[in-house]
Amino acid sequence: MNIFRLAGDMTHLASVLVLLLKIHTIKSCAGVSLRTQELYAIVFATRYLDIFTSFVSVYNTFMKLVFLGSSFSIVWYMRYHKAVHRTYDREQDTFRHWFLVLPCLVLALLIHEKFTFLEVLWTFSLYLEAVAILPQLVLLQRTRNIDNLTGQYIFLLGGYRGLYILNWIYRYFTEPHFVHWITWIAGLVQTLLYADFFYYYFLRFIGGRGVE
Amino acid sequence: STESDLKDEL
Repeated sequence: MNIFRLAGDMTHLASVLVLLLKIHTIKSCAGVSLRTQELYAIVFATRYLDIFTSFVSVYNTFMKLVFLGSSFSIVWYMRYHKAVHRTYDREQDTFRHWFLVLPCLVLALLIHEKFTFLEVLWTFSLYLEAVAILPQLVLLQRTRNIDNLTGQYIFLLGGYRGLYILNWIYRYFTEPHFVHWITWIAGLVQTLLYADFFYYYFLRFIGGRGVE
Repeated sequence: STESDLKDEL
């Protein structure tokens, strides 16, 4: 564990807490894509299958439970909680996200580090996470401007994988034979998809107005 | 991969 990795996990945790804060306290999911949340629930469900078979550390297990619990409860809130569901923008959140799942599964079956059940699903979760933000970014462009909490949520979610890239660079230079092209390329694609969001998000700070 | 040195990552 290095500082970049810890910063990445804390940023990821912060993004989840900001979204839960928004949904749980003001009972609103305005501007949030349910489809991205559903994809993230699948990402964590397929990435943390080994949560019961291989124990790494209390921290690792705790964080996996937090990410699993929060992603599924956010989906539940947005689908079934009356007050929250009412604020969900169904008409605008129309990205065909199921069309992302199958290609990621096929790609994981073709390109992986080891051909085992756990490994293929783990690789699938990497590919799926790389594109999971697309429905949210499309919704963002349709929704005129978004509230600060949603903007902060997306900013933190995009930043966490960028910090992971710094962690991989650090590990590459400090650990012999630390080479994982699949993880690196998936992480890079994921972070690059946020590029224009980051651009407008920083403009907001300079301009001092909402995220247009 | 899960067995290798990435398994401690989230």
